[in-house]
Amino acid sequence: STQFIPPYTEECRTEMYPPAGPTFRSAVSWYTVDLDSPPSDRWTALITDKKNDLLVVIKAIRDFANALVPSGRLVELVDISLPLMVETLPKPYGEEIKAIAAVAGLPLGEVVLYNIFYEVFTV
Amino acid sequence: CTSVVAEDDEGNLFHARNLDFGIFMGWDVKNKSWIISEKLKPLVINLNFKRNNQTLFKSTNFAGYVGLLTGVKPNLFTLTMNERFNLDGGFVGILEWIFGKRDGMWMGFLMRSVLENANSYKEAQTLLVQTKLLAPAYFILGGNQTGQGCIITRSRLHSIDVLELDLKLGRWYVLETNYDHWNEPLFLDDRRTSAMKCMNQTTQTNITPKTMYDVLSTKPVLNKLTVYTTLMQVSGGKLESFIRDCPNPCMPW
Repeated sequence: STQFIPPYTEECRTEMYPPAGPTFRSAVSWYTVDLDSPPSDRWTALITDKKNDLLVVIKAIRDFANALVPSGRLVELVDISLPLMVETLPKPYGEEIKAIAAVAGLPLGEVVLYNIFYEVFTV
Repeated sequence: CTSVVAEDDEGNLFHARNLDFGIFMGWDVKNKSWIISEKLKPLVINLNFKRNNQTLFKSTNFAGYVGLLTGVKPNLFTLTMNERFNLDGGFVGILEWIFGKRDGMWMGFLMRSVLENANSYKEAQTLLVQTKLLAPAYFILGGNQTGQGCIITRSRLHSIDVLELDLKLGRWYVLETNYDHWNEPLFLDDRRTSAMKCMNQTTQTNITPKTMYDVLSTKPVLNKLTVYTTLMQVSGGKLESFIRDCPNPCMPW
């Protein structure tokens, strides 16, 4: 009965593997990143494949930022100031982020934000 | 997040995690889900990082994110991180970075650098303990030999605590959610008690990646923030991951 009262604690589940049913949405596909190729090329195939999904997430983050600061100043700050930060990021990450932004056709500052989200989010 | 490193009776090491992300970033009332968590799910991918045409390490990532949160260096070690909330958080680190104090490391980049460059559990542990960070974090590290598994509790500047597997003390697994292990978790967010109950109920004899998946499928360890579950085995460098859903009723975190 406790599973119908928050925090909805269940009896320990068993026989859940192989994953199926309502707690399993899908398997995850594999991609290769060749570290011998230049940082600007490493992610091209993957980003080309996932571009639309990435656009959706970045838009959601932008919407969230605009909801927090309705004047649009926060997104403006991200778009103006974070591209400057990319040059300070350690190699090869800055180069890779620039290439991802270019392939996805996204503002560089917003891709930088996505890549430093952990540090931002712990605020 | 919930991360676990466990050792079975025969000395095999397994590492599994739920990645929970997106709290307070917009709640979809209609679908009873977190907006960002849902939108991240299609971006989950497994990556095979190769050098000289050979696998160097594998990871579960979000497309477009060049750092790492979950990975295995085959036959050497496994590594995950969980978020640690602290007043001296990422904001201070970012400000320092902007003002030119750049001796700290971004968390995702450090994870990738460790998987790329460390060649043993001990080497990885040293890097994770000693490198200055921009934000606090928990690192959960598994090795390839008996007793090699630990939770490293990090502030931005130094390691606060390292909790290791200790079979003699009966500690055959280490489990981390998002609270310092020596403190009680927030009563509204106690995934630790449920997860530990299920691990103890499973027993060391029966622990496998499959039974760890069972533990990570039990609410509230599985919750509305859970984006993916990854199962790793250091031996052979096995990594598999699954995108998750938490059907109602389910805790939002």
